[in-house]
Order: sequence, then C-alpha cells, then structure tokens
Amino acid sequence: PGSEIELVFRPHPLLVNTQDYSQTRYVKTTANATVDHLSKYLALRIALEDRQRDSQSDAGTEKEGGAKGGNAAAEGASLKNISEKQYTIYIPTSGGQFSTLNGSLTLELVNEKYWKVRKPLELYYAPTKDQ
Amino acid sequence: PGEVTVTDVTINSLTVTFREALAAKGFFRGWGLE
Repeated sequence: PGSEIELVFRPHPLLVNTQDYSQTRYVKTTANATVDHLSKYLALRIALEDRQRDSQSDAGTEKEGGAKGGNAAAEGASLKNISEKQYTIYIPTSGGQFSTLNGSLTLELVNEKYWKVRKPLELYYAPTKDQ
Repeated sequence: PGEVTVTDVTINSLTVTFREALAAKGFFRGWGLE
C-alpha cells in the first residue's frame, strides 16, 4: 500500500471533445487507489477548475457593469457537477483500442495486469454516457 | 513541474492522496518524459 503509482491521464481521443478537456494530467498516487478513486478525483478537479474559470469570468463581467450574483450561480452549478458528473476510465490496448476499467480495480493491479511496461501508467477518461 | 496540487479522495472509508503537476519533468521518476 505504501508504493506509489505515476500516471499520465488524458482525455479519450475518440469520445471526448479535446477542446473541452485538452489538458494532460501528470498524477501520482498510492498503489492502493482504485479506478473509482481516480474517477472521483477527476470529477473533483474538473469541477473545481470550472468553478475557478467561471468566477474569473464573472469577475470580468462585473467590472464591466454586469449583474452581480453570477459567482453564486456558477458555484452552485459546479458543486452539482462534483456530486453528479462521473467519468469512465480507459486503458489503451493493442491495435489502438481502449478497454474500460472496472471501478473496483486498484491501480497496482491495473499496472500489473494491463500495462506491464516500465513507464508511467497511461490512462484515458471520458464522461460516463448514462448521465 | 510547476505548481503541484494535492487532493484527498475518500471512498468507503479508504482515503488516498493524489498529487498532480503541470509537467512530468521533475515530478516523475525520470522516465525520459518531457
């Protein structure tokens, strides 16, 4: 449980509009983290980044004389996203395909069973379809 | 690697810590990544 996993985390190239999620994420966590932990982490980070972006945008609007109260609305929407938005995690397989990872798998197991090469674990994400 | 964010995530009483950087260089162990 004390060992560490390093992973490169990118939006799924086929399922995600890369303009929405263009950022490659360089992440370290402990090997006992599960795919569900990773999914929840991603939901938190994206929602917080959206909220930060919205509040910066609203601050600019207010400077120009726009209506106040936009921050509260944006914050509420982002918090809703944190609790509701879910992401599916994928691992690349041979032939340019992607396999969905079960949420209960630990990243240590994913590394051993699916990845097997000595370089950072490479994972992809996309919003879960049935939302 | 620039700013590193630290986030704890708990599911079913198991809390794990995630650290994220803007770049691999200086953050990962030296896999030859930029």
